[in-house]
Amino acid sequence: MNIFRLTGDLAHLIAIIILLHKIWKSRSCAGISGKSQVLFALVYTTRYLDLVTSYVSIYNTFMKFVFLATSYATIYLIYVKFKATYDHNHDTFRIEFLILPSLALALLINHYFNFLEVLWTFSIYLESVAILPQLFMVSKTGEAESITSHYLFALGSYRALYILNWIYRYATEGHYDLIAIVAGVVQTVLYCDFFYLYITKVLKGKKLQLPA
Amino acid sequence: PQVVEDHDEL
Repeated sequence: MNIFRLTGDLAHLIAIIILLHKIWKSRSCAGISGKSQVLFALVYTTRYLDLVTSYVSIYNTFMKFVFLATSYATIYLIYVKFKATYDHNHDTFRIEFLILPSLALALLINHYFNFLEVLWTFSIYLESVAILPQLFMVSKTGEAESITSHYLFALGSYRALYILNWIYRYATEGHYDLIAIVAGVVQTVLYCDFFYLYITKVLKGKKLQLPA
Repeated sequence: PQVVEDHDEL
């Protein structure tokens, strides 16, 4: 464990809590892409199946349960409890175009061809594009509430910090995982234009307006 | 350096 990965996991946890809190407090999921949340739940479910087979640390096990529980709780709030506020018309990204290619790629490019490893690889590829429905929705509505942009900033920062963690681990332990690194770079690059808007606008108190 | 055996990251 290193400071980059720790702050990355913390940013990830903060992002999830910001979102859950926003939906719960405002009793509304307006502006939130349920499809992205479904993809995240799929990512954690396929990645954390090893909860039953391998034990890394109490921290690792605890965080896996937290990510699984919060992602399903978020889906419950969006699709059940506050489904009246779910914005169907703007959450229209075809997620099968993300799931199927990720699965195909996981079957072709992986470290080992066994069930858990292919699912882990699938979850890595899927996570790199899971935010697209949300970014697509923000671009369609042309704007995002500031709390949603804080959520996106924390979520984007988590994988950016993981990149620093991978550099650090390669430098200190000689450990590297190219699949995670390439997917993590793609994932972070997808946030770049949002990061730019967030830093130049939201931090100056302006609303996040995306050129529609 | 070797490719990771089991995944110790979240």
